[in-house]
Amino acid sequence: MLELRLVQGSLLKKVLEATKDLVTDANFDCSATGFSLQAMDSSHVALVALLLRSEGFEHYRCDRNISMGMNLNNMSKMLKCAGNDDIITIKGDDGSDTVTFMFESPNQDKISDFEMKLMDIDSEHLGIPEAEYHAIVKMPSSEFQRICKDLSSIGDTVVISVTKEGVKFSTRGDIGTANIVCRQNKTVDKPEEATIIEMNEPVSLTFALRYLNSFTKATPLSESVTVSLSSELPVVVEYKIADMGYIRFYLAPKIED
Amino acid sequence: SRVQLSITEFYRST
Repeated sequence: MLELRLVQGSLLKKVLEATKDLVTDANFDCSATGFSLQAMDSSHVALVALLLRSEGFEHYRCDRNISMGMNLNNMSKMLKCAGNDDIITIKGDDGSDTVTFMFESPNQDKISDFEMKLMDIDSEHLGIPEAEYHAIVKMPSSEFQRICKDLSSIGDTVVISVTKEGVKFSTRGDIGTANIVCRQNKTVDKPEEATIIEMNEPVSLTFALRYLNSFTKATPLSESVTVSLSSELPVVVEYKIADMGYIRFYLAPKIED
Repeated sequence: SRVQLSITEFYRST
């Protein structure tokens, strides 16, 4: 028996919008810790990891660990039927091949339930160890989105370099080149507007902009984004989900042939 | 030219 009641149902809607273009099918895992997902894109270049902690739900009942395979496009279709202010409850029964999404309007005058077929997904689960990163950049998520979008109109890949001068995003394409440098800036009105660069060592890595642009679909989930870089590791682009957890995207770098 | 690495080259299956 599984019953998860999320008062801020819009969070789940936003999570689906952030993941459904990157991943087609995924197993949602439910345990005492929370509601989570780990999935790779079809080319195994990027990975998404989601955690919504059990404490963030108004009601969280999960009698035993359960994994539910869902088509994210179909799940998104159902969640789009929920209002932005609706409370969403996810219900499942042991051994059932369906999951139910219940939507309640804030004043309880409209209650809907949508039953979706589950699927068997044979997915590979990866162990991601805690890592020391050479540089961690925290910046407004809208700024990161703007940079990825702007650069993708010039080139296909971006070089992200962190030095003591700041973080530089560079691209080149048929029409020319572009460089955007963001310097640390803590003197802002709100903490989420700050750009904070923690650098242990200078680092420079190349990534496909197509994936980074896809990650920025998570921008509505958080005012700020954290980009963690290490020369031997995939970049981690993390959006914190207020009081609940996070959505993290991992992207493998491109290297010189 | 550059080669795109795969995420599975970095993290192990559990």
